[in-house]
Amino acid sequence: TVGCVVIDKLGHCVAATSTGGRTNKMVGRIGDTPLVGAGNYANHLCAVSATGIGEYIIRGMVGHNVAAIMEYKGASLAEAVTEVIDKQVEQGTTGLVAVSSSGELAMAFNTTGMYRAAADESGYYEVGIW
Amino acid sequence: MKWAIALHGGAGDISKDMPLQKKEEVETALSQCLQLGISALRDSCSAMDVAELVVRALEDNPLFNAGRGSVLTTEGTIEMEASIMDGPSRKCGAVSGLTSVINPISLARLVMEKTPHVYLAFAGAEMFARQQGVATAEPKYFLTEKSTKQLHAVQQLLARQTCSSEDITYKEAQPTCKLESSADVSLNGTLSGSQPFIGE
Repeated sequence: TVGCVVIDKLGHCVAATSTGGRTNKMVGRIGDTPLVGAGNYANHLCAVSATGIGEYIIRGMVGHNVAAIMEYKGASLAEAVTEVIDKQVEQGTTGLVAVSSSGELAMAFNTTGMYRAAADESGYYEVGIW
Repeated sequence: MKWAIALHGGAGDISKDMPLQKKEEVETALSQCLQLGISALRDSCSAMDVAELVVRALEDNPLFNAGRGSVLTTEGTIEMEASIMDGPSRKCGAVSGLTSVINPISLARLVMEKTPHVYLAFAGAEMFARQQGVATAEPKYFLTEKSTKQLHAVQQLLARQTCSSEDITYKEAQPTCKLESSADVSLNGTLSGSQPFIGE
């Protein structure tokens, strides 16, 4: 899976995700990526792109849950992402990148690694695997 | 507002014993895709344009599991998926079951912008791609040596398991499967620890 979340200078959040799925998947299998709210989601508060084992991400409605925790619990992006990755989905199954409408960035995973990179206008720049 | 961007190229059981050359290749590719997005944001491109641009670059890179380099199904075919969503308007577009579209993310955006629908799949999505004139390619464009080897490795692994075939087809969907440990098969479908990392 690959994905990208962006907030532009106008405060516009967008999430985009694309995938080939997992090796040896059944013909006709649909993963989390195209299911709105699962592997890809954005609203007025944040944008989220997830990766990992799709069936767990679908069951956890990962993308929407991050947004919902922010909206209804008043949590920050980091708090919402931690809640979802650490408590709401099976360990070893999920990673995500996210950005909030205030420009906060989050990259989290409960697998051993996630190919990832992020930057913002202030000069923050990170590329990581583990 | 200040701009910000984050991207990923997949998560899973990534061995820390990854060869240095492979690690550098991956980090370079991630960095190049990030730079692409940074440059576009500095040029005041919209978040929608930047997200599509970056994901297209990731799709085009066979190091990652999307577009070229996508994994194979049980039948050895390619089926790709993508979606894109605009936060403020909540407009979105999604596609799945694509076999020939070089950049699924761009087709997802066209679903969002050119149709009243959210999601097109399989034959309908391919037909829509033809109507929109997006770039397509023969299966050999998407196939890589890595994806072919991955499929054979997984199928050989599954054939060696002692449980019945209906139990082992999808471990996570079949709780009765005798593959006890998640360490038995990594997210990339290879034996954990005993094989070199070959991507998600």
